[in-house]
Amino acid sequence: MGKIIAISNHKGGVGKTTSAINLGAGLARKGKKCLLVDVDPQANLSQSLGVFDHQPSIYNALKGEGGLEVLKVQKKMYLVPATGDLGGVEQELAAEAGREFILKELLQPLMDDFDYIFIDCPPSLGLLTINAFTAAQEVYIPMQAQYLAMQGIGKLLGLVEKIQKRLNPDIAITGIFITQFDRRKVLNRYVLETLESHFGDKVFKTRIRNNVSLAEAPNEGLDIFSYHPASNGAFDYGKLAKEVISRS
Amino acid sequence: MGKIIAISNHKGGVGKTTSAINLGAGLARKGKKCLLVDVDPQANLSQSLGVFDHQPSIYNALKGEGGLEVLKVQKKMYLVPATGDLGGVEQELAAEAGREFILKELLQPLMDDFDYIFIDCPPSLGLLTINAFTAAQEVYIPMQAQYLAMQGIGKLLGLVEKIQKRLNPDIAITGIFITQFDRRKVLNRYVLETLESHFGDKVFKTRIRNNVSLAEAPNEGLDIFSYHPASNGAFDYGKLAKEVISRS
Ligand SMILES: Nc1ncnc2c1ncn2[C@@H]1O[C@H](COP(=O)(O)OP(=O)(O)OP(=O)(O)O)[C@@H](O)[C@H]1O
Ligand SMILES: Nc1ncnc2c1ncn2[C@@H]1O[C@H](COP(=O)(O)OP(=O)(O)OP(=O)(O)O)[C@@H](O)[C@H]1O
Ligand SMILES: [Mg+2]
Ligand SMILES: [Mg+2]
Repeated sequence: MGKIIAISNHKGGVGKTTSAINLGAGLARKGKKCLLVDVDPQANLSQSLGVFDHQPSIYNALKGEGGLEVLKVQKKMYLVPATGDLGGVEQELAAEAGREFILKELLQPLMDDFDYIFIDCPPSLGLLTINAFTAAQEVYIPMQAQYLAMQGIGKLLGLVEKIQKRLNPDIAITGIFITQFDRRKVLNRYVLETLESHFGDKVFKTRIRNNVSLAEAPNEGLDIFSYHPASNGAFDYGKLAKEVISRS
Repeated sequence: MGKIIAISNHKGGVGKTTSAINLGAGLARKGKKCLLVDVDPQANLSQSLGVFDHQPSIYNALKGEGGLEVLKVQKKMYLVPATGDLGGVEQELAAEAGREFILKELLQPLMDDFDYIFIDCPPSLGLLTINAFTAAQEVYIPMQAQYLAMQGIGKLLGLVEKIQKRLNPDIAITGIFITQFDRRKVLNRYVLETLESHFGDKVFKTRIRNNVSLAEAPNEGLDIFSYHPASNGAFDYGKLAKEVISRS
């Protein structure tokens, strides 16, 4: 029975999408069947896998026009694509009763088909992220070891707590990992110490290093293992996948 | 009479805030009086200058509770701070007639006091960015030379065009600059060629290189020139400030 994990951080550009793709691909290579769900109106996850403006998209499903369309990306890795019209969904569903539960209902029939379902969230704490948190059992937070990254984390915790109380008692933040790590930088001590004091064992040992191949792979619509298997990016996400499996 | 320039890109983490602070500081050091306006509910600009939860903030002004509170940060550099409650403003002003013009009206009395007014936008194209575009004469777009960065740019152009037609005939994208540039990466040719074919002379010659001091300076609440004047970050933003001045 699949774990549903929301990958979220309202800070932009921290590597949510890059992690959804490459953690998913890393797990798929270890035999775990993964579904990646794109709930970002910017549709970066879909674009990075070469899927542009696929109809129907998750937008149609959220609007009640049908179930989730699942595309096969590669052996053991699947995608529910997004398109730009997702940007309107917050307005369009503003008056809808139970609008936070729509994604949960849509994912219900798929849960037994996958080992992991990753939901790639937008850089905001609006209705789409709320749907992700209401549907998920776990939240992973990718973040940079930088001062600004720490400033926002309290708000994210507050939302998870609110959702836990009102909408989804099962939700919990179970993983935090550092991304775009540059060994030459003195790892911001304040960030690392704050993370470990707040989150202890939830902080993954694996840090994803800054690696240009990770930024190039989307050009080719490929995950890092297909694009540059010998890269640090492939090594690190492989290591993170192993660590994720060890926690189940 | 001040130029009002919105610094915008709905892609997260591209360096909008870092550029608002350091371009502002660079211009201030060349004798230009600059105002930085934080319209991001994440309030990174304010936090990076050591201003946390300042009351009143721009939120209060947007809600009609008074004029803009202007704080002096240093000689020739000023700040209108934001706080987290800005996150509610989109909902709260949803029914307000002329809600796109509020920032423009608030900035009107300040325009003659400054040479440059930079508005630091959030990573979204909602009401706050719309207010920034309605108030501004110019838009600068910081972006990374990466595939995903180019994917989103069309949408940003579409919004500027819509605002130009309906709300503010003066608005135009006048500047694009590459941020977090890593010389070791093959500059994504597709990105550079697309940028130059679409935007020609609007693309600044100066590229801001990836420099750890730029990520550390916010810890101390300092701009890059105060924090590490000999760094590449200081050099690049100084160069960008010069290029901005040469265009006036
Ligand atoms: N470890 C890394 N090394 C190098 N580049 C990276 C790394 N992780 C991500 N990137 C690049 O940084 C940019 C931002 O990453 P990404 O889009 O995954 O972040 P995000 O959190 O999903 O952003 P958004 O908030 O916009 O959804 C992308 O261009 C991506 O290719
Ligand atoms: N040239 C650079 N070199 C190194 N680090 C940088 C550079 N520019 C920005 N950063 C760091 O990258 C992160 C993102 O930058 P910043 O917050 O300025 O982007 P942003 O576009 O304002 O993000 P958001 O979309 O969340 O508002 C910050 O932690 C910042 O310190
Ligand atoms: Mg993303
Ligand atoms: Mg910012």
